[in-house]
Amino acid sequence: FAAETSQDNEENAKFAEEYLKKYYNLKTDGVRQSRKKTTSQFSEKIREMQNFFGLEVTGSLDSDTMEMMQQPRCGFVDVGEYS
Amino acid sequence: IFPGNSGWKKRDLTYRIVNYTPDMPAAEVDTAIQRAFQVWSDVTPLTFTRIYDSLADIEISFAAQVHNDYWPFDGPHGTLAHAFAPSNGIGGDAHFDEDETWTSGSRGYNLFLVAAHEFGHSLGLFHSNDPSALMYPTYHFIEPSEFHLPDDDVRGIQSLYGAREVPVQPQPPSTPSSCKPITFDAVTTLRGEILFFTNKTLWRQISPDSLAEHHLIKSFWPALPNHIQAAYEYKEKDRVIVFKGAKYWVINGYEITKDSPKSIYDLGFPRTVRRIDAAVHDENTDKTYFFVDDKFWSFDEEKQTMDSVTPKKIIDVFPGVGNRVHAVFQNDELLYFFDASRQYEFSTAKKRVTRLLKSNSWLKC
Repeated sequence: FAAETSQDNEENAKFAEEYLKKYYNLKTDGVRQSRKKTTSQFSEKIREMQNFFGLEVTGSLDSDTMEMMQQPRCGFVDVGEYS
Repeated sequence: IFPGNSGWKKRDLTYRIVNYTPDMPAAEVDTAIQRAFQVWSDVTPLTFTRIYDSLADIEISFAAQVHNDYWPFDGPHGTLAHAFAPSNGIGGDAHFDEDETWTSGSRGYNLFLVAAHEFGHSLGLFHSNDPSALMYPTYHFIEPSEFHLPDDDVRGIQSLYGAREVPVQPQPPSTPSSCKPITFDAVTTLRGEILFFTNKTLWRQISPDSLAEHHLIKSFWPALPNHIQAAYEYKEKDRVIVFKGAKYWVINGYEITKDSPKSIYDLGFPRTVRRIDAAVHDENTDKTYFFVDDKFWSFDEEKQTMDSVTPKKIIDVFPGVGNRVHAVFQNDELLYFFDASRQYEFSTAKKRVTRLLKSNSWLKC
């Protein structure tokens, strides 16, 4: 996503990153990765989440996707390995 | 289900309530937990016995933020609870976020509903992407007295443990008197008749002065599920549309169309909507109204699209009929709204309730 995001987009992106780490095994293990790689992983995980919830698969943080992320929910992962 | 985890080897499991939330009386927590286990024992050979003084298979506790596992809670809302797949140690345990407001009702998060979901994980179920399923990840309030385990969850749990050998003894099919207080799941007209749906049956009012007949839903339409949630007639196209969960069935005349069921999201609902509480086509405005929780959507049948001015609050347009609608139908230009046990006659011309009736008044009561 574009670096020059407004404040609330920045917050949405941060919220979404936490969400995807919790429920879709997004890895941001602290190792500095190229922005390009991080962005593509981020979009890939958004696509995975949109696909799970039957949303339009855009890979971007549209309002429907944000609204679904803000729903109260179970703390269990939705996809991916369970350890 | 969890890859590589075929659930508990034993069928008789124990649970222990390690601590309580201050939000609810302890007795209500006990009842919510016991009923949440019953959701699963009703459809499998599993039994759940509560123990008090030693480690149980399923340890149930309330905690906030960081609590002796790798998944800290996050304060109010967001993550409500989590549970662990069957295994020794922490396996099967269920943790509820104490920063949430827990309740036996609808104000706050209903402990019975969340616990029933979490115990699905404790028994080996993963999340489902069927919006009608209990194992769908997001929370959605359903009146606990109306809760029935959706088919998707029944299939999942029975793939692990099989069906319950001794079927739960169904109540003797006593034909309930049509004059007892009755809560309808849905009401619709159909070619001049009025159909009142409740659980697995329907009352059929063929004409204003005939006695209502009582039938099993499946004796009319075997393909329809029981416990439907909404229904309405669209006379222009001689069809009745029936809703359950995130699906709907179209009845043309008396036949269910081949392409039923369809998805409610095809009608334009957002994915956050997971069921319709009630529906009616209003001949006065030529709009179809869908009622969901405390809001309603308006649908244009000709254009087959939702009107952009909705959703709106029910109380803003239908004052006096309450915050939540169980069922609704139209008769002689008046709308009849049903909540748990009352019926409100509403005039869209006068924009107000014109009569308060008993819910079973149409059944000659």
